[in-house]
Amino acid sequence: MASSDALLPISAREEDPLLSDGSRSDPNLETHFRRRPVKGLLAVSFGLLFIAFYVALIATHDGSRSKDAIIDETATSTSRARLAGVSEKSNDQLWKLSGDRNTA
Amino acid sequence: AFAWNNSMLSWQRTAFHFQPEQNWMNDPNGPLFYKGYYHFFYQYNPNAAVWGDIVWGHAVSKDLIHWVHLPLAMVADQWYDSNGVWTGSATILPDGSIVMLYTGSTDKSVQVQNLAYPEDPNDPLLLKWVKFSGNPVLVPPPGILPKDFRDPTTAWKTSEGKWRITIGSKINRTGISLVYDTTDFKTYERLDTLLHAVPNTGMWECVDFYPVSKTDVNGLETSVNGPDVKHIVKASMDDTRIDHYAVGTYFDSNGTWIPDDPTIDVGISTSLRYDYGKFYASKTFYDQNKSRRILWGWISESDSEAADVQKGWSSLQGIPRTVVLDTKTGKNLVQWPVEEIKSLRLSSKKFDMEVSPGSMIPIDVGSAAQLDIEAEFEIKKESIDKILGNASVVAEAEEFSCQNSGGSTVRGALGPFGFSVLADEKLSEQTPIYFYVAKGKDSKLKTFFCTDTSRSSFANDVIKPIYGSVVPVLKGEKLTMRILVDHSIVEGFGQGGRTCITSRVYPTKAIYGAAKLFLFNNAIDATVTASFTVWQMNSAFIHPYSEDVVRALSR
Repeated sequence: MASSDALLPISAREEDPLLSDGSRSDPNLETHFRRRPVKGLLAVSFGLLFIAFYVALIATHDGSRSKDAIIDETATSTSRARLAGVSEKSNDQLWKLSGDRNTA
Repeated sequence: AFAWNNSMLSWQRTAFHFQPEQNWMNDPNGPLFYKGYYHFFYQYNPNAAVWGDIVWGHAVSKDLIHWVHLPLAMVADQWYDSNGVWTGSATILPDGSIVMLYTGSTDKSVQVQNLAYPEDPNDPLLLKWVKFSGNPVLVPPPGILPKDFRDPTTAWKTSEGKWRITIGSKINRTGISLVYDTTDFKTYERLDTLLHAVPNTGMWECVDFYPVSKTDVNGLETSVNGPDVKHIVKASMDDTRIDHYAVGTYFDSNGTWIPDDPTIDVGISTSLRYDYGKFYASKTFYDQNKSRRILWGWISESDSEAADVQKGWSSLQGIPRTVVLDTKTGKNLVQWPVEEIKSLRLSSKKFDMEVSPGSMIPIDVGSAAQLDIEAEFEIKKESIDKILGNASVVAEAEEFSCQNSGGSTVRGALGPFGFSVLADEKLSEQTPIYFYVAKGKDSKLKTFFCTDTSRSSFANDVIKPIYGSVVPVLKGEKLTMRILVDHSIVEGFGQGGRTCITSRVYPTKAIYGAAKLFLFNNAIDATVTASFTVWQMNSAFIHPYSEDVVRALSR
């Protein structure tokens, strides 16, 4: 599972290239300074956005949920074929129901 | 899930079994012979390697082996089949014209029956099909649920000159087969009687009904009846996904059928099966070209949907089989790969060897991924006499079963012995196909034909059962088996096809040049002699559609 901090520096890294693009020698230093508070604001809001997004991600798709939880949920779910009104067409239901790979 | 790589998955595609170029396939539909071509239609999902969006795929061949894919025959373009163009059957009328009856899943998911026919009867490829403007021609009758009414059969003539069909269904837990008469395939009259009904078997899908001769080895046209004829009722059990059949007698007067042996009636667990492995939704057709009845069977996957999506396809069809009544026992069918499969045989090697107890012998045939093996086994008489005369040898025949007796590694007095296919050198992966001879309480011997897939693959997202059943062996008969190996499918035919087992295997090491063949004898006491021939098998080069391929086929 991707670690959450892997997501954060991207926005920071996007900032770095701009900073390292020789803008220090920029004659419109003043505009540059005026831009800095805006940029800082952007970075903070980006960061907050990512944190919110990531929290939402964890809340809805927790990959570490135990297999049983997945099995429990889907074991009772009906497959496409059964819902449509024909016999089961997939093995996956078998495993989720029996939990044993070797039984047909 | 197992970390499948492309090399392993690519190897799984077969060389001479029918499969679409990609995506999902299931039931065989409307098979027929017409103007020089064998036609095969099938349930197909053009969009994915899982079931859904079902339409009719189509292919033709001159020999049931070398197929050419054709454009889709029917798609879900009407309200009465918008949720799927499902399984159906063809009937060839006396004037040579064709009618096709098929199940449509309507826009409200009700299962109705529809009529279709070729747009151009002069086109031997039957490329275009017309759906009758008055469809649906049949809707679920009172008492039948909207999703319990599917898969009409080929029609047969009644003594009154009408056409008659049967359609599987259920009432509560009783599996039934409804009967309809028609004169024009557009309007139907439902008979008050059922062809047959068996309690506690659940929904009957893909019902098939056909005559077999008690005396002749040829197939019979569907309308044939008479004193030397028996009728087969076959149904696919929706609950267990197993095809069962029974031999019985049909009464034209009231459209009913009764089994010869009610203890093995259609669908009960002890009833006869075409195949004790993976073989479902099977359907026969009468091949008027060679006076034989041909059986098609859908061979689904034993791996996961995720693996199917990764490899981009799912399911095979078995090699078409001739099917006749076993005229020696009169109680079961025998199936055999169509003769045309021999056209794929390349080099061959013959072997005669004595195999002592506890032996595993590598058979040098080069790569063993595409093989046709025909073998005869004989247990030395003194070994048998010794066993039968030895009261300390446990009578186990009544308890033994392929599924529950431990597979090919459990040693008995007189078995198991046979071949291990798709085995790597270290035997870390292998698929034994074998006989097991057990002594019964009556001191008679009982023979079982089994396939053990439990060690066929390291992959953990594959179902690896042990398949098989008892196989009738008559006095004086040697034990014979035939095995078709074709990458991820292995078809076994015991005793001339009295007992058949189709398996799907997905080895991870025993693939390409690492796939080997072994002969083994795991018996404790018995010495076995084995005489067998092994052919390397060519590919059938199943072709995508193109005008010049079809022209080449015509030549």
